[in-house]
Amino acid sequence: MKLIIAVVQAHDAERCSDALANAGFVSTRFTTSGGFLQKGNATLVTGVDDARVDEVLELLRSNARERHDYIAPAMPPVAEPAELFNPFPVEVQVGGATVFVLDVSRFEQL
Amino acid sequence: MKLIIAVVQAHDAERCSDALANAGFVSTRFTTSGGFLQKGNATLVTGVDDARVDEVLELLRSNARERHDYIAPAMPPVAEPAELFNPFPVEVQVGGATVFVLDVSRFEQL
Amino acid sequence: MKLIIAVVQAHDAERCSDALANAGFVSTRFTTSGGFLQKGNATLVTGVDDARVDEVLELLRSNARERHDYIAPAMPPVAEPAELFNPFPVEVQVGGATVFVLDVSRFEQL
Ligand SMILES: Nc1ncnc2c1ncn2[C@@H]1O[C@@H]2COP(=O)(O)O[C@H]3[C@@H](O)[C@H](n4cnc5c(N)ncnc54)O[C@@H]3COP(=O)(O)O[C@H]2[C@H]1O
Ligand SMILES: Nc1ncnc2c1ncn2[C@@H]1O[C@@H]2COP(=O)(O)O[C@H]3[C@@H](O)[C@H](n4cnc5c(N)ncnc54)O[C@@H]3COP(=O)(O)O[C@H]2[C@H]1O
Ligand SMILES: Nc1ncnc2c1ncn2[C@@H]1O[C@@H]2COP(=O)(O)O[C@H]3[C@@H](O)[C@H](n4cnc5c(N)ncnc54)O[C@@H]3COP(=O)(O)O[C@H]2[C@H]1O
Repeated sequence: MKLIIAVVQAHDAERCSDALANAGFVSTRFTTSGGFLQKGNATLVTGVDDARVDEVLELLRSNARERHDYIAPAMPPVAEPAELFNPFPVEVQVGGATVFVLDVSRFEQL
Repeated sequence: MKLIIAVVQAHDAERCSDALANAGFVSTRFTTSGGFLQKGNATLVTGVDDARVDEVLELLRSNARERHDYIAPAMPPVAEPAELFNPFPVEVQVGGATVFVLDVSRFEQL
Repeated sequence: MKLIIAVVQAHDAERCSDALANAGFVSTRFTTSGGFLQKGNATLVTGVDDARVDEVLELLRSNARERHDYIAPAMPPVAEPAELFNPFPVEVQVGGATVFVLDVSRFEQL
């Protein structure tokens, strides 16, 4: 068995967990936030047979979208001459799903 | 060392983490939700010596209960003749604890 | 790749995830609670190249502080003669960061 840990954007979380459930996968959802943008996102965790890992990755690939997000630039640590500091928001590209696959050494339903 | 990840029902979370603490185990609780029923549940995570994994599983087995839950059936995608569509809630059996045991390659207390 | 799971105190969570981001690491934050003190804490998860695990541990070591916490003692199960029961809060030492390092068998950005 493998444990699949997928960080997806908040917009895509419900579509992804519904797609997994419709394909017969069981999953658990954690409400999380990104370390960089400090915005809410979601982490979906699902334990699956080794043979079905690719099927889960395919479902995530087609249900999690890449988007652009904007962060207001922090005031630079050293005060630059005013005309050099660019006050406009900086564009950051946020991927669809970031996925870690781990080995499960034992699985029990008690 | 092993990392034990146990998804339990919300009703059982406090009883399970108290049972672990009383037996000298240290654990961390994550508030989660199920992908299928979309209801709140809890995920307890505890890192333990390999030799004590069975003791943790036994504590979870006796503190997490199996229950029946009900979900209202979604309207079927293709409209069936009215007399075929069963509007009554569907019974779903929810287990006591779903447990994943993972190998820990390194453990540090900083 | 390794998945680093670090439980830190709520006070230190922001300083730790900022330190990781400033060093170029990407991380995800889970809001959690301790099984024993039942107080809010935080779990930071970051997937990193094997070669950079020590760098992450060093950042956590210098950004997560050890503190003393107090818990009110529960009434003992068997009523002791009043003069033996100590009503004063019990001091508990809470570490800086508790860290689990796991092997990642596959990493994908979809
Ligand atoms: N230190 C840094 N310097 C410069 N740019 C940075 C950066 N940290 C993150 N970014 C950029 O910001 C986006 C959002 O990151 P955030 O940490 O909020 O949200 C992240 C994080 O919650 C999670 N994630 C991604 N890689 C991870 C990893 N290796 N470990 C743990 N979580 C990860 O997935 C979310 C989306 O990540 P994605 O890579 O698509 O998109 C990232 C990345 O393009
Ligand atoms: N392999 C796995 N990976 C990750 N998390 C796992 C898991 N197996 C169980 N869980 C977690 O444990 C909860 C209870 O699962 P259980 O199998 O006892 O009870 C399940 C199962 O009897 C049923 N079920 C779940 N997914 C289903 C699906 N796709 N089709 C049909 N029945 C499903 O509904 C009950 C509640 O499911 P729900 O998703 O709300 O909540 C799940 C989920 O949060
Ligand atoms: N092996 C492990 N697996 C999973 N999570 C772990 C862990 N070791 C530590 N943690 C997490 O880190 C927090 C701080 O643990 P620490 O050992 O520094 O500090 C602990 C420890 O000094 C003490 N403690 C915890 N459980 C105990 C127990 N069963 N008996 C006596 N003292 C306990 O109370 C402090 C706070 O514990 P709390 O549970 O509230 O919060 C814990 C827990 O959320």
